[in-house]
Amino acid sequence: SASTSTPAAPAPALTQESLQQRLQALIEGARESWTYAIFWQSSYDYSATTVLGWGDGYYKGEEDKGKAMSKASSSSLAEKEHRKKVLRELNSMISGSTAPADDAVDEEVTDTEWFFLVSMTQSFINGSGLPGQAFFDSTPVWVSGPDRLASSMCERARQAQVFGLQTMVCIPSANGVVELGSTELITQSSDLMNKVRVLFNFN
Amino acid sequence: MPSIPQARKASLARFLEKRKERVMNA
Repeated sequence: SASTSTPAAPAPALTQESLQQRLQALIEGARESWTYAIFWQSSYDYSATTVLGWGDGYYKGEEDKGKAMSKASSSSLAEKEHRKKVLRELNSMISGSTAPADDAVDEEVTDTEWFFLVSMTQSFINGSGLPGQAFFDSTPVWVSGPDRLASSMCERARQAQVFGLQTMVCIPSANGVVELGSTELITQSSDLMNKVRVLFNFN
Repeated sequence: MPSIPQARKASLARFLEKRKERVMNA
């Protein structure tokens, strides 16, 4: 049960700044090693269909950077160059500069970094995907293990497995869904779900 | 990769900045 002796105080208004702080607090304060956290925010499109779109995300990365790089190196040379090119373009767009990018931008883009970046372009309608399913059913979805991710009905979960993630979790809140992913095998924890309920209990 | 909507630029800018820090500290 998520009940505690004292009810959680209402959280402050939802802003991207406060979202970022909550996602960071969730990951940095967890016992488990999560690679990233994303908040998928609910809204309605012109036909009153519920859409979950990018709210904000916090990327921590893998504990073992060497492991991440060795995984990234399994991608083809063409894929590596494509990622670098996209990152350079995104960097130019953000910095507003056409000057050559610094060395950091040209560093190899790992699989989980790429998965996180691509996530910014995604959305889920009518209960689709793991985030949509969690929101639609108001029930957390916890998928742990490469085999379970690979055999998921959700394309995003299958993609996650290809990019080296072993655990993907979607926990619904009032205004959306908190998704966490890890390259480690992490078993279900009520502690994490309670933290999400407290941190993302905004109106 | 499709273009990133304006609303997501803050997330992207933060990701790129933190990535730069990670690479520098590696």
